[in-house]
Amino acid sequence: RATSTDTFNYATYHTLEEIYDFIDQLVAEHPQLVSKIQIGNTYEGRPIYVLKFSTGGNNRPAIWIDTGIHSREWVTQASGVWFAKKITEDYGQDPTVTSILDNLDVFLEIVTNPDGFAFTHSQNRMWRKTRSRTSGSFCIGVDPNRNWDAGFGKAGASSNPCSDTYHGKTANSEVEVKSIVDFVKNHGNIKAFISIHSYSQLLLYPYGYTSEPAPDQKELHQVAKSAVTALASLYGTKYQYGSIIDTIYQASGSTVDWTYNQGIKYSFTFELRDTGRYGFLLPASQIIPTAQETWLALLTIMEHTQTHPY
Amino acid sequence: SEDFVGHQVLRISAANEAQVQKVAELQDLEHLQLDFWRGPARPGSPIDVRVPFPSIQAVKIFLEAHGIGYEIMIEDVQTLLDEEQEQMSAFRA
Repeated sequence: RATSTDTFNYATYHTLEEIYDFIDQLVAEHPQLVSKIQIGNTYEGRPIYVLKFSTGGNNRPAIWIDTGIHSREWVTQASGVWFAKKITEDYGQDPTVTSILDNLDVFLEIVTNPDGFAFTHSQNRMWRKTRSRTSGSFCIGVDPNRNWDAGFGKAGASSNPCSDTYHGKTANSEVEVKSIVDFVKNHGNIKAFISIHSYSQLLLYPYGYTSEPAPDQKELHQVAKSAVTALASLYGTKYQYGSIIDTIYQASGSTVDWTYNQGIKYSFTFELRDTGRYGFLLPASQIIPTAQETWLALLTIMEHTQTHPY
Repeated sequence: SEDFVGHQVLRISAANEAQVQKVAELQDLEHLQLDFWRGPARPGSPIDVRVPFPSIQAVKIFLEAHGIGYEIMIEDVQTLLDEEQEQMSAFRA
């Protein structure tokens, strides 16, 4: 175990226990800035933690970031760890981060699918779904990015419990999804929601379940353009951007379609590196560059959220 | 732990809508145990699929029979996983 978050190794992949230790250490080191909130327990009983970065105030407008809802996308959880440390380093040092945190809270869920993540470390590195059981089927797990109440069960998700895109019996059937839904509804003041996946280098906005353009499509497109420009400025990594359905394929019941329909205008989802060499098996040497470039895009979205209140 | 020895990840290039549909048909063949990392979407959009060793020949024959281009993106998944584990172990040590 690292003795502090300064000696934590950000350039390697870590187990769930190591990440949870990191979270505790970060909170202990920055009690005035960071707190840990448990928003629920997984199907297998693991705690689901969210880091809250706040400089005070009461129910301030907030930005939500989650990483790793698909458990095998290891670079996303690893990037989430790096983001958490970066926020604590930059608050009070970097004017953009300082300004954002002086006005908004940031919530960061580093391991959004803890059961699946633990399973990728112990049994099956390629596991993507939750670990819940479906009655009447031998197959396990639901795709937590098809389980949200936005076009739930429509084309772009599978009704087959053995499929990797199985949508589940009902919307929010997965406690990992329901916990976020409850949190977002109870909070009531989340203004941006960014869900991070890998891979294929995309920055996407709603919708995925319908080809109808989102009412804010023009603005979202401009924000996405600015974000991918910022991202590319570091290492030249090229991202495509657009609506989910236009840019990749139809996907129903996805996270940011639900958040957008809840009124969270700045709803985006990332697909991080790469373009076709390693896929989900991105070497650990690329964790930090991936996180660094993604951070620039996140800052763009967060800054836009701050300067465009609604 | 699940063993991925001999599993390959193929990057498939479907040139037209008909080829996209052909690749989509592969998704329904459950006995092949394919794992689509990037699903079939539209012509020109790459499709990545992890193919277990026992299915490799059948998939490649299927693609070649329909004139669908592909290249091997990952030669052996388990080799990469072993490297990943070694790296994690080295850092722990």
